[in-house]
Amino acid sequence: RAAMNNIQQLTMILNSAADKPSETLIKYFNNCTVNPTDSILKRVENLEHIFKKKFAEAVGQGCAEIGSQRYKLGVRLYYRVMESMLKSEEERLSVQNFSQLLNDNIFHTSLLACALEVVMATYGRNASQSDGASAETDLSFPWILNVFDLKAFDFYKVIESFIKAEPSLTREMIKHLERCEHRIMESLAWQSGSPLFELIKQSKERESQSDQPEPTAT
Amino acid sequence: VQDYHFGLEEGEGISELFDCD
Repeated sequence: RAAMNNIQQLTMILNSAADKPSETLIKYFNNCTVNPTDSILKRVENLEHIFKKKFAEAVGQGCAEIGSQRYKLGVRLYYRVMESMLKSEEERLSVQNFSQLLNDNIFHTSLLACALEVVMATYGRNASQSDGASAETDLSFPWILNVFDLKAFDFYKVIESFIKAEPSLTREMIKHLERCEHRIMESLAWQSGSPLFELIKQSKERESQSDQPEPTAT
Repeated sequence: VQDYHFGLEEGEGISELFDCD
């Protein structure tokens, strides 16, 4: 019943949401120094092909249509959360030009991945409860990171803002995202190739440039 | 939400995390 309630709540939120950027979002896009509209729409389209292909490979071609439905819901949530995030950033920073953020490919891919993770977890939980061996269970986190070739560390960056921007998330979903965070913090962000190592290196370099030479702390 | 541990500091948001001005 809890799983069904989560699905019901999600579809209720997203039934009224649009599959494309709202008027408000378009205004934010138009305010940018470099208008990101085309690249955002193109990215959503490109990632749709990738998502649907990987989904069908995982669950079987017979269930490919489910992948389309999940992606559609994910895109609605992505636009909805993006709008809410930009509104609070506008309030916080008193600026309307978010050109750098809105032209950042990693930001968008991470945000869309997070929206899809919420959708997949909402439905996946239901599937795994009714059928322990369900193929859908295999699509749980960090599956989405591999699909979009996304670094766990980058995905981590959107989670907290996502939770703040979407007040309708169920308690269960917040807990799920928190579990994803913990997994990233404890292991995924420390795998080879993670951007975290380069950031630590840069931070150390800045430290050694600005400070007097001091013995390195453990 | 009350159980969630927020890590961003006061006055910090998504813009800072993606190195935006």
